[in-house]
Amino acid sequence: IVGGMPGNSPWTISLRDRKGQHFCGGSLVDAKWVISTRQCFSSCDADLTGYSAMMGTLFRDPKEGEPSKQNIPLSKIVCGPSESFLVMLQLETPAQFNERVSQICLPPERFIVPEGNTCEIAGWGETQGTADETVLNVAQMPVLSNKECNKFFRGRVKENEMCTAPVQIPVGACEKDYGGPLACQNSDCWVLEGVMIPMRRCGHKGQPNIFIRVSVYVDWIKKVMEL
Amino acid sequence: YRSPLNDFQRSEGRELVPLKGSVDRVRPLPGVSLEECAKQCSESLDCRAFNYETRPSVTCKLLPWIRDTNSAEVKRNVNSDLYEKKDYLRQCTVGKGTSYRGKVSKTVSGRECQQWWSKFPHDHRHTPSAKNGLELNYCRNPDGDPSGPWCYTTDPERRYETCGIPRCEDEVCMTCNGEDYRGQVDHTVEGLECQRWDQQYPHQHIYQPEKYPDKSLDDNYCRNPDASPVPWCYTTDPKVERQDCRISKCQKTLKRSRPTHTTYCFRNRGEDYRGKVNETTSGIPCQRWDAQYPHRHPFYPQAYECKGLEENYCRNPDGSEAPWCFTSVPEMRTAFCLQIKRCADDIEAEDCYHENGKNYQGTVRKTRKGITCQKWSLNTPHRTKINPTTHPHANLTENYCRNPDGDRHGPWCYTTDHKTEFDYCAIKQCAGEKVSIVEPAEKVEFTECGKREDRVNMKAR
Repeated sequence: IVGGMPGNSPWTISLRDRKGQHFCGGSLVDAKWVISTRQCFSSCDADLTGYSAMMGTLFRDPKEGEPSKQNIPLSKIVCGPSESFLVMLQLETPAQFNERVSQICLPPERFIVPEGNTCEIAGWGETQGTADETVLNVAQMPVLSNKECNKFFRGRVKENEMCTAPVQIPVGACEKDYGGPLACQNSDCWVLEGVMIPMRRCGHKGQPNIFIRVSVYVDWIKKVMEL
Repeated sequence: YRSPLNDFQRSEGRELVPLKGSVDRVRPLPGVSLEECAKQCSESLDCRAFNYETRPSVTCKLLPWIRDTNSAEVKRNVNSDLYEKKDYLRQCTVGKGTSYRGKVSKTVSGRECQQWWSKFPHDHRHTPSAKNGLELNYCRNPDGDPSGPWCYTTDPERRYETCGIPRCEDEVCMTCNGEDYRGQVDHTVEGLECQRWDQQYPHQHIYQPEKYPDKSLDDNYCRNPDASPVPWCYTTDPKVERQDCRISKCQKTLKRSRPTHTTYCFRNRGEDYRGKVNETTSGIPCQRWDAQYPHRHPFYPQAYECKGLEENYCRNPDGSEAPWCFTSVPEMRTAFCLQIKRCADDIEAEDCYHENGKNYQGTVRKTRKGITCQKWSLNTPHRTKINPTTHPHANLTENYCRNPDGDRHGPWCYTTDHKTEFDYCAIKQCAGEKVSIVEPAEKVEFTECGKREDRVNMKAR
């Protein structure tokens, strides 16, 4: 995360490759399911042996005996509708919820977050020198309507995408944050409204950030968990 | 620190079953540990393999055969692993080949070997014993001849001749940096014996075979699971963690662009991507592969000639998730180039549907990935929650794509691939029917999820 601060995001998980290295982010939407982005995986039927989701820690490389850390192997990958670039990842065993690990709510189907709502992104990715890279960083950003966002991107922002407003300092997702959450607060509950996708610039000042709009795919997410 | 298991080749979930009339030669040892079982077999002159059974109880069964059409056959058994002595299985030689116990019985020029017990047509002083392996007329090397196993020939004009059995390092050659090498070399360039991949001593390591099913981390054979320049192994010497193996390179084939290479998009992990994108996802220029600044690295283009490490283009020489590069920024060592598009792997749409396809009655029966649909009325390979009984008016006939639950992403089906419960079909929405998929905001209340404890900064007194 560029322009973020060390923070707490108990639904943000770190995806780990076979060497145990963090390579992408994700969000815990159920004790057994994580949502992330298709770009992080080689195929829709990738062999996930040795891959895992780490949670319950603020550190990118936590020490061996950190008590709250959970590292759960991934057992299944399911690709979302083609234009969604989403994947659902099933955990081999359910995550244990506690003060450091919790699931995030899904938005109502087809819900649009009102412009101006403040949301936050979180991840263990690159900071480009703006923060400590060894811990989970969180950055806040206000939502921008697609109509306004399209003024920056000449109409290329689609309905299944959503934007956050540009700010005058560099803030945004960066390498290895992709797949992680854009979480927005609704009363005292946090809702997964967006998923970070690869962007051509990290926290480009004066430019909106684009995310996949989760509310468009809530029916698919529920169906995957149910079927 | 050498494990007695090093002498054996493991076949997981298998047992060796003697053919009729040989059962009495099996020696069962109940409750013996795996290593002890291997040790007993190694020390027994009569033992050539063992079944290690874990259920219903732990039993070590020492066997006087290996897989052979005349004496024993290999069968599946989830409760047993089969271990066979490598010396009897190998079709190549280690060192001078004095331990070779294979069944080649012809010399390099095609002459039949003379039986070792026989003194005709050539008289000699090698007497078969249980120890020296001079069995029947098989090629052996009882005197440590530098040219490997040999035999007396049945040709009176030719007393003896080498059998020309290849050395293990030459038997299977390697291409590129040997990531696909699956040969049987189990010693390093300096002659150290390799540690088994399924053991954690004397060296602890991350390459457990079950975590890397595509890397064939069998027994203690040299392999290259981490895209090193050549195959290697952990050694049984506690002072030497790992060492390269010497394996001959395959003769060079004509250099030409492989048909799998892509330039504008990448497939799977992008190991065959040969395009010219030279920036990371976030626009940072890549470091040249032939440079060692700002980042020192082992990916010298000349050592990885099959990996296309030209200029500073994004590549995937090590089996990462996608093409990547070392960046030109000292603080950021590597980064993916995820802006390169993935080549479309959806098959072409075969039909179109109106609205959300709830009324689709066509006969497409393939998913977007080309997998055949499962019949709605069957419960295999997937147990159906939506079927003709639960949705009697949805026309769930045969295995045609349908949309019984009004899925907004179109018709779908359960698939015949056991790994994919359901998927969307090779059908597109008919042209010009795009309708808005989002709705304006409304107040929603959540109760159980999305809670967290935010710590408030307390001011000190």
